Amino acid sequence: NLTEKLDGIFRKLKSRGRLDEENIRESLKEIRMALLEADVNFRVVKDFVEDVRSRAVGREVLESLTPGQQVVKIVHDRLVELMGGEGSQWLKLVDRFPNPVMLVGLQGCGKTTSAAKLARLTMEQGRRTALVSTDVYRPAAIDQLRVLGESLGAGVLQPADTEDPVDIARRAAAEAESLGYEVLILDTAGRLHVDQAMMDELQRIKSAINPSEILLVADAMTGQDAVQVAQKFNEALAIDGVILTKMDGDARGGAALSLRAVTGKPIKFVGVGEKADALEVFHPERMASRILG
Amino acid sequence: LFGEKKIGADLFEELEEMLVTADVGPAFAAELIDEMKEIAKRSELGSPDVLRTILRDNIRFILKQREAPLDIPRDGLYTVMVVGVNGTGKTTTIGKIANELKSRGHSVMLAAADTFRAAAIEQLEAWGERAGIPVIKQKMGADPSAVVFDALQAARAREAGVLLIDTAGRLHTKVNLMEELKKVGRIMGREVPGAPHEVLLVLDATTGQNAVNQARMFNDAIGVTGLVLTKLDGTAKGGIIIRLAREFDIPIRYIGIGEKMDDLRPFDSKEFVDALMG
Ligand SMILES: Nc1nc2c(ncn2[C@@H]2O[C@H](COP(=O)(O)OP(=O)(O)OP(=O)(O)O)[C@@H](O)[C@H]2O)c(=O)[nH]1
Ligand SMILES: Nc1nc2c(ncn2[C@@H]2O[C@H](COP(=O)(O)OP(=O)(O)OP(=O)(O)O)[C@@H](O)[C@H]2O)c(=O)[nH]1
Ligand SMILES: [Mg+2]
Ligand SMILES: [Mg+2]
Repeated sequence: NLTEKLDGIFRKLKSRGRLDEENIRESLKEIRMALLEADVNFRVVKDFVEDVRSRAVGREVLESLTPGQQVVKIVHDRLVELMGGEGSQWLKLVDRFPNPVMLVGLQGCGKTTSAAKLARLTMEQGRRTALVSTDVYRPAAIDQLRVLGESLGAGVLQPADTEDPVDIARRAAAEAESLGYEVLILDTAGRLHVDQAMMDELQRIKSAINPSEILLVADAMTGQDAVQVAQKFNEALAIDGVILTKMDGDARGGAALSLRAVTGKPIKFVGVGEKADALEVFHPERMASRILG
Repeated sequence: LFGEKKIGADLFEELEEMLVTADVGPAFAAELIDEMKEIAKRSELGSPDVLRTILRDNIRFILKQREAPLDIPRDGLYTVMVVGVNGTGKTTTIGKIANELKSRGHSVMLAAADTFRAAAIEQLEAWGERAGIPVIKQKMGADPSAVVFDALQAARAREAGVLLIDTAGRLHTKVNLMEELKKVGRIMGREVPGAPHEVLLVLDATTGQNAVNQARMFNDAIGVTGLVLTKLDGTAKGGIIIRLAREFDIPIRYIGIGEKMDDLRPFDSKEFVDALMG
């Protein structure tokens, strides 16, 4: 593992009880490799390693740690700091009902499944919750959300006589309000961040319903492209946070750092399975350890 | 001489960044760059263009060896099991392939063996309807092996030429789900000698290094005989496929370039490298 590799590096050097430019150079190369292997974006890694270098140089090695452990600790702590910190860790729900919560993201990342998981969460808090799908493109997408919603006992709104996602959203919001729902979770169709027409559609949905929360749903196994995706979605919508899905796999999840670095927005939840109860709050320390492998 | 050396360092950094951001993987990228550095030293090549061409040809060579379209015999029943982790595009890809094979004169049938996920059967049925291709299904919650068994009987009875089997997305780390897949494979082999004739692993081009784990574990579990790389219409370059081409002797059958029926292309190594390196 990384600590062992770094210990090996330091054993070969004259360890002086203090970290300096010379003795951490090899370590920083190893750290860079580890982060790239974990799918953290190339540029994000560059900035991060430089940041770690400036923090590590001149640092005393604590008595209780080997120099390798000391460097890993600096890296780990910095990762936790970057991915944790300020930014609400929960949904921003207000007293204006319904609170529209909009889920967006690339194709297949887990939006529809996550919509149901969020509904279960808010219902657990005693908030009457409805779901609506604005995905008129994918075959059986609306059925998928309806089946999930019904098995939860959540309201499922399906405005009739319209095939326009913006119209569906607007009418569902009005219906949710008249029916007294506290939370309305909107599932949207998967789309490419470079599909201008589809990104415009999201902006029009946003203008129509004024969401309390917009969450970017992203797959934990996403590679270098996470940066482009996050940037475009955030520029178009000013997202409030991220749901990182499929964390029950063995992807290192470096995309988490890239997403945070590019948008400045917190990862609020992680998906850890296919069932409705498989949603957890994000833990930066666990994520940091996972990324470092 | 000094000037040329300086160009070298910047060029190699630039090429490394290009490879890594294409998801080729840092170790493999470093290896490719080291090879370039060796060549540059030995032959004293100063031109960035020549080095770029050498890299392009090198990658093309690796990929060309995995260029092999599905070769489906015109007699007998050919069975294709489609597998992969959640959300990669299996069901959509089946719709596209089914349509393409039908347009080439094959008689095609589909099996809805994802009996787990909400509306999975309905989704495949919609694709079947669009292409005018029959779909064999049971209820949600049925045993996938039972659906596949039924589908094989139906395919033989109707003398279908190709049967495409949609399976539920599953993470390669879930032992019980991988066991379920193995069971489906065994049932198929017992019913139809040689089945599954093709096990197609569908990979998402936006996936990073985890694709290597996926390929390894699916291959270890059931033996993968073909790859499909989807969502190449996005900005992800899918460079992980180069690593897979080198580490596994598995042909790359198709790429997915969109969500519509026609958004399928046979894998072409030249087009792929051109898209990767610009
Ligand atoms: N293992 C696991 N699977 C998940 C998780 N979240 C979603 N999935 C699965 O991922 C696949 C895709 O999920 P969907 O909810 O359909 O994804 P989507 O983003 O709505 O897809 P599109 O609407 O087509 O863009 C399904 O098989 C889900 O069951 C998760 O946290 N863990
Ligand atoms: N842009 C793009 N989207 C694609 C492509 N292939 C599939 N998709 C989309 O990806 C999403 C997931 O596709 P599915 O076919 O449901 O994926 P799956 O692997 O069957 O998913 P599960 O069965 O839930 O594991 C859908 O929104 C598809 O339209 C592609 O080549 N390009
Ligand atoms: Mg969906
Ligand atoms: Mg499917």
